[in-house]
Amino acid sequence: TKDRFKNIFDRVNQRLQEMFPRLFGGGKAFLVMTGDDLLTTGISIMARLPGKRLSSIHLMSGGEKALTAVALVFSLFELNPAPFCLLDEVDAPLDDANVTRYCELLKEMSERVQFISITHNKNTMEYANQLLGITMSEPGVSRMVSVDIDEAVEMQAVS
Amino acid sequence: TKDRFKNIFDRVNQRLQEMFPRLFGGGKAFLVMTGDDLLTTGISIMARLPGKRLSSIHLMSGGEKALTAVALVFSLFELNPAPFCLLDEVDAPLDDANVTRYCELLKEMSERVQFISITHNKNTMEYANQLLGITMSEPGVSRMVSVDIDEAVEMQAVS
Amino acid sequence: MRLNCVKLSGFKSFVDPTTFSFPSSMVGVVGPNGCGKSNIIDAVRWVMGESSRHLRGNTMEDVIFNGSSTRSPAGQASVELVFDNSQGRLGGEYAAYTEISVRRQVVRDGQSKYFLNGVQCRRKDIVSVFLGTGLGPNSYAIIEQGMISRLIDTKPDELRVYLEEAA
Amino acid sequence: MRLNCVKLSGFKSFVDPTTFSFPSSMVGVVGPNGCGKSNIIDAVRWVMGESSRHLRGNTMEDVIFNGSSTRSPAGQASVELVFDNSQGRLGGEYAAYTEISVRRQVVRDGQSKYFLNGVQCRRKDIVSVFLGTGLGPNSYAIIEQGMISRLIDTKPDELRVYLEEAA
Ligand SMILES: Nc1ncnc2c1ncn2[C@@H]1O[C@H](COP(=O)(O)OP(=O)(O)OP(=O)(O)O)[C@@H](O)[C@H]1O
Ligand SMILES: Nc1ncnc2c1ncn2[C@@H]1O[C@H](COP(=O)(O)OP(=O)(O)OP(=O)(O)O)[C@@H](O)[C@H]1O
Ligand SMILES: [Mg+2]
Ligand SMILES: [Mg+2]
Repeated sequence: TKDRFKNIFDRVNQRLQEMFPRLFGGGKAFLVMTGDDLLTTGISIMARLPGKRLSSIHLMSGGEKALTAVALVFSLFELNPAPFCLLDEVDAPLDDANVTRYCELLKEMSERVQFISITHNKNTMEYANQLLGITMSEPGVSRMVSVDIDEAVEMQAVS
Repeated sequence: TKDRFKNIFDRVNQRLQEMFPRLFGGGKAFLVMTGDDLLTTGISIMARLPGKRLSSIHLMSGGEKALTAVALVFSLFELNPAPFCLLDEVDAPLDDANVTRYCELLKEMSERVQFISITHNKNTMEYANQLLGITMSEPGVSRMVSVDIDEAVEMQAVS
Repeated sequence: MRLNCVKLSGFKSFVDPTTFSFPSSMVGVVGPNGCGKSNIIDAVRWVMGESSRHLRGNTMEDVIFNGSSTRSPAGQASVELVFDNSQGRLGGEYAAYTEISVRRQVVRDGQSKYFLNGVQCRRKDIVSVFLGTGLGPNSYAIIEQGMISRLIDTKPDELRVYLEEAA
Repeated sequence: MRLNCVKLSGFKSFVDPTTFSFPSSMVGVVGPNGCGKSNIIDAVRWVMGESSRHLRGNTMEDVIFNGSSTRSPAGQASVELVFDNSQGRLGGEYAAYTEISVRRQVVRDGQSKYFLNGVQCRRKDIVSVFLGTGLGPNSYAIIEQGMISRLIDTKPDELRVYLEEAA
């Protein structure tokens, strides 16, 4: 129904407008409807990165696109928040500064959400309270071992 | 023509069989034809990683798939080798050990090919003979500056 | 409703019984390429009712440990999730339990079996336990490897559908 | 036939004339997200005749610097590649030159212009200079961001075509 869609659109849009500047340290992003009819319109993302001009997500850099998508994912997550969130290598295309802001957002959200993050990134490892190392010293057989950050580097878990 | 396709298939297959163990420190990979007719058959990649069982590329991990694709890309490159090769963040999903083997292969190939690699990876930066840093201190305006590896880390070029 | 632990046995590369405990709210999972990290994510999706074809691999057989150079294939796969329900967030008949255990098991050439707190049940019982918890088929609680780049390439019409399904 | 340098002016985020020199055979290009690294790759593909719609953005306008909070949009974009040809690998009429310069320029609302060693020419002249050098529309000399993951997802029928085109 039209009202239901408008309601979802507005709720996700509002959260996206909050999340984006937290992740990028500024700027803004919002959803736009690509058509006129609420029942059939598509949705796309427009964003203005700090100091840059407004553009659609497709003209951004690899890392900028990825972090914008993360802002959208967390906005969708908040529509129906689960008690935990599993993230598989979400930080891979991000540089140092962006990973740090991303981790700060996770840290704040972790007061309500339990985050389990698979990562090769040393910054993300430093933000974790607990590090679980997976090894395959016996070929093809996975084992778990508790590690600290130096042991994680040693097992070449870092990229 | 059938002969032409068989010829290309064999040449790429041969290089793939050489490249793969160099990148993974062992194991083997090869191309297979998915159909019976040389004129219409598709091609897929089978691989056996060190200590693991033979499987199609689709059952591998994210990093394993990426490095296997790199082996294929270099095999295709060698069909018609250009004097230079531009690589944009090819090392992103690779762990420490895989990045190192990848860089060793680049180093050897760089006797014949000039490699220009965009990277956020500290290992790859260490293998470079020359580091070009791109900055945007004026928002939206790119500038180039020559850097060494400590300056690259400082500009938060590292992920 | 925290996730206390995940237990795997015979599931993909986790041939030996392995328990992951998660006391903390910021957990990092690390290891080299191919060591099995994403397999843990597959395990959680599998036990919550995801059909095998949405995980890598097309068949039920692809989730059972299929052998290595030192081990022969396993005969079955089992994954169990244990949730802390001390705040009674899970409703219905399980509201009174302080811990909820959800388990899925499959034997080669067999069908999946599901268990809630040790009692066999149907897949739809598992799904209904999670209704209203934010976990379920359209939730954004599990962001698998590559999902972010797929989302970036999503066309406007598909993105609209994602929004509607997520609510 | 080494690539000696790339000169950009007004191309995407490189509004000011910028020269990248590559004396070495193992060059690393580094910088934070969004600083312009992939734009350099786009510039090389553009000057070698790639149509704008294969680069990010759909129109010619998307390659000209379109302004920032401190600068107004540029009126034109120009990219020049300078190759070392001291080994005479480039054939035809250019075999005698020790350096080959290839340049492409576009003005807003205008058509692209191509130049070989400063002399205006057609796009097909640029393309034919590179025949037999391993550079050209189907070469694997330029691996752009995301190409590896696209290759992984390629179906067998498409992969066959890639092999045939690469030879
Ligand atoms: N049914 C199975 N039996 C045994 N091993 C399996 C099975 N299915 C998958 N594997 C193995 O699991 C490995 C993949 O594990 P996974 O995808 O979890 O790696 P990862 O730790 O996420 O790596 P990356 O960092 O590269 O993403 C593959 O190498 C594969 O051999
Ligand atoms: N025509 C244009 N005019 C001005 N700026 C542009 C233009 N086209 C693209 N840009 C800018 O260039 C930036 C993208 O640069 P690029 O993709 O090269 O980044 P990158 O260094 O590769 O980053 P990453 O590490 O995230 O991949 C965008 O932020 C965009 O604002
Ligand atoms: Mg993985
Ligand atoms: Mg880039």
